[in-house]
Amino acid sequence: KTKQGNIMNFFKKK
Amino acid sequence: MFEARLNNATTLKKILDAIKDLLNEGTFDCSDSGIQLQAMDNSHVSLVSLTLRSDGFDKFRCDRNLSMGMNLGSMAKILKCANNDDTVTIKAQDNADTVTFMFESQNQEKVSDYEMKLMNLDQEHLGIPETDYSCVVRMPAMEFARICRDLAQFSESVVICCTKEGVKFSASGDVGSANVKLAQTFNVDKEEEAIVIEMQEPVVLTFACRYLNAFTKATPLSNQVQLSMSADVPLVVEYRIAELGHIRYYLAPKIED
Repeated sequence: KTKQGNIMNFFKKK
Repeated sequence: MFEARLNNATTLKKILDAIKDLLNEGTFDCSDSGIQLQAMDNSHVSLVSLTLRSDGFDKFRCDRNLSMGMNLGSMAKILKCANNDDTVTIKAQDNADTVTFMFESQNQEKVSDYEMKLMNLDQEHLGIPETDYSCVVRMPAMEFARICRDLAQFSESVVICCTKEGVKFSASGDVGSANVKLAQTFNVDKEEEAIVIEMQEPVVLTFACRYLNAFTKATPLSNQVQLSMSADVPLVVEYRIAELGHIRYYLAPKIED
């Protein structure tokens, strides 16, 4: 089973 | 004063088609270097980054940096009113709350302008780090679109496996399973038909078909698409826009639960 990652977990807020 | 002109409305129509399914609205950041847009889709799974260089426009003037928040559905309605071979000019005054799209026919006999209200969007900008990707694949954009469309029939997700030998797209579900393998091409006549793989480390990653299919809406912009992948980081799907810039889509991978 896989779950969808969130893009904000990879790129930091500017 | 901001003014940007393209001699052909087709490019702008195609750009909007490439983003409007993923984004309801977006902020176009304008400076003397060009126009940029960065926005996440509503569910924060993917990120769209659009760069249009000022030197790619037929006329470009931007006296002061300005950010124009636009409803992309409204923008699409307006661009529908342009003929493909119309010249399109986007204009805004400094600190204005509206933007004007002007369309001029080839023979100058028809001139239309559409004014659209701007929106104040409180969008978060993310910093995208420079990354050396383990695998970079360049392939015909039509081929990528075809594979994404075909495999989406079998599963919600597609596994992309890239090695030195080639790249494999796989999907499995209730119906059964599907695998599409592409080998690197040698000696192709046309550059746009080439499949090129630059690999440092092999990678296996899983992505949602829904988003990949949304990205392929950019296919009319470019003959080739570039996929950049590393383990456990977002995939980058890049379409170059000839002489004007590029559109990059970042997609968070699916991870083991």
